[in-house]
Amino acid sequence: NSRHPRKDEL
Amino acid sequence: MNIFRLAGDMTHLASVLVLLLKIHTIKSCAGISLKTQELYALVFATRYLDIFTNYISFYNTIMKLIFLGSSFSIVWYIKRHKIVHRSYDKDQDTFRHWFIVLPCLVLALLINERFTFKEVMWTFSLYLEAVAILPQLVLLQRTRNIDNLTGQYVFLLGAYRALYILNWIYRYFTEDHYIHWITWIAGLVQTLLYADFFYYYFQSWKNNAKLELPA
Repeated sequence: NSRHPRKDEL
Repeated sequence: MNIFRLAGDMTHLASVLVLLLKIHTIKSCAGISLKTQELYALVFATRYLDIFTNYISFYNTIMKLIFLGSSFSIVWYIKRHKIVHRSYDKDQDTFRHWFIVLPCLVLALLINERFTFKEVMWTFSLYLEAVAILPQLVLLQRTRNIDNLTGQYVFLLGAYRALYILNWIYRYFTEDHYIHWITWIAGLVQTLLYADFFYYYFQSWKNNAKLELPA
């Protein structure tokens, strides 16, 4: 979700 | 997704696969720090709490499952496998977990982006990952001899974080609002911890000598 872009990383 | 991050993820994947390969084929974990492996299992457990609630992409979910599965199976192998656990040198691998876990937990409670359980756990996993390699580096200093699979493991782990720094720089310049000091500082500290290991790794590789760390 766009709320936390940084959470798209491992 | 950019090339630095993909390369970083693949290098990270390679590091755990090299380790699993070593343990599975030669049925030995000599030179491997169980403490570091347990800390990495904790890193993934606290970082991927939202694996089933926050779907990012198929790739993201698969990689999280691989990292969770491999880190816990490495711990299982060293602790439980009837043959492998005999080669675990618990007298040398004496780094106390709590010296690492507690400061990271306190720091995560103090410095985070939102004071919620999941956010604090995620921040804790970032701080913990930065220092999780310490027991392994201490063990390497003590045992002094580094077999090349262990050397490759530590090298790949350091390379993965260095590639992630390039990824953060790339994203900073290509995406607006991409500013995450906590992630960047923890990642930088982690990479610097590997710096001296890299130095000796390249020295031994250049002189084609056995990798020796100074006492």
